Amino acid sequence: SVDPMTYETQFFGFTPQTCILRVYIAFQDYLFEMMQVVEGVMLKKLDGIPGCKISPFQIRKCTEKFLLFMKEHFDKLFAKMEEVLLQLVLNIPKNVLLPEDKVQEQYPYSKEEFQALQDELQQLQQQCRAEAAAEQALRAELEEQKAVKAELEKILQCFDGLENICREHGASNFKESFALLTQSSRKLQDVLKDVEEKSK
Amino acid sequence: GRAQVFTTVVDTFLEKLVAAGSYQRFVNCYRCFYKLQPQLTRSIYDQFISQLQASIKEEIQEVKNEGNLEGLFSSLDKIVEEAKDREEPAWRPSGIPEEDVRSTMVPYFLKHRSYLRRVLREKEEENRKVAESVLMGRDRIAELQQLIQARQQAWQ
Amino acid sequence: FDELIVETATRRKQWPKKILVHAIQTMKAEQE
Repeated sequence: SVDPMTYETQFFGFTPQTCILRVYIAFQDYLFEMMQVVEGVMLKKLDGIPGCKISPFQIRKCTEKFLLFMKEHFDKLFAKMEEVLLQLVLNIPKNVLLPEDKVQEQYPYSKEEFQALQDELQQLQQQCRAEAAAEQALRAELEEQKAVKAELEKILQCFDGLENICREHGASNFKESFALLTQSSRKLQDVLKDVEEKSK
Repeated sequence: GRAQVFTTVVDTFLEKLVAAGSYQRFVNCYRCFYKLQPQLTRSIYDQFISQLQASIKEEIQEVKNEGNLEGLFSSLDKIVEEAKDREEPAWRPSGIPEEDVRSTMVPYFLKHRSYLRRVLREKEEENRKVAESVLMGRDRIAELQQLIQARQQAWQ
Repeated sequence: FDELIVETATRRKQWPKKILVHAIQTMKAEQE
C-alpha cells in the first residue's frame, strides 16, 4: 500500500517521503520552539510584575490551547503541501525515462535474444580461433615448402651442371654422344682385330 | 518549473498557517496576558510570526542546498520536457537485476560482434590468399619432382 | 526501509555501468 517511489529516489538520491518528513519535523520543531519562546517571554514579563495574579500554569494552558489549534492547522496544511509536492515536484511522470536507463529502450533484448547474441559471439570467437590455427598451419607448410623447393632445385641444378659440363666438352646430347662413342669404340675394336689378323 | 512550484507551495503553506494563527486567535488564547499587556502581546505575536516564517524559509533553503534541489529540479524539468511527446509508460526497473543489466551489456556485445565479424572476414581473406600460395607451392614441388625423376631416368 | 530504498535505487543507477566494465575486462582477458 506504500509507494516506495524508488524511481524518484534513483534520480534525487533520497526518497521524497523522507524529504517531506524531514521538512515536517523541522517545521514542527520550529513551531514548538517559537511557542516555548513566546511562553518564556510572557512568564519573564509576568515575573517582573509584582502582585501579578496570572500564574505560570494559566500561561501554560493558554500556550497549549494556541499550540493545539496551530498544530491542527499545521497538520492539515502540511498534508496538502505534501500531496502537491509528491505529485508535482518530487515525482517522475510515468512516460519519463531517466538518462541512465536509455539503453533499456534502445536495446530491449529478451533473455532468448541475449542468449542468441552471446552464442553468436562465442561462435565467432571459435571461428576466429580456427582461422588463426589455419593460418599457423598454412604458414608452417609454406616454410616447409620453401625448404623442400630449395632442395629439389639444388638437385635439378646438379643435373643441369652435369649437362653443362658435357656441352662444354662438345657433347651437347650425352645420350647420342655416348651411343656414338660406343659405336666408335666397337669400330676401333673391329679395326684392331683386323690389323692383328693381317699382321699374323 | 519544479523549483518555482516548490517555492510557491511552501509560501502558500506559510501564508495559510499565518492566516490560521491570526492575532485574534492568539489574543483569544492568551486573553489573560493580553488584558494585562496588550501592546506587548502584539509585539510578542509579531515576533513569533516573523521568527516562525524566517525559520521555515531558512529550513527550506537548507534542504534545497543540501540536496542540490534547484539543480535536480532543473534537470528533471529538462528530462520531462524531452519526453513530452511520448504518451506510453516508459521502462521501469523490473526488480530483477539479471534482466535489467542485459540491456546495458547489449551495446558492447553488438560492438564486439561487429569487430569479430570484421576480424574473421579479414582473417578468412588472408588465409584464402595464403592457401592459394600453398596450393601453388605444392604444384611447383610436384613439378620439380617430376623433372628430377625424368632426368634421373634419362641418366639411368 | 528508507535506507533500503535509497541503497537499491543507488545500485540501480550505478552498478550496471560498473558491471559492464567488469564484463568487458573479463571478455578481454578471455580473448587474450
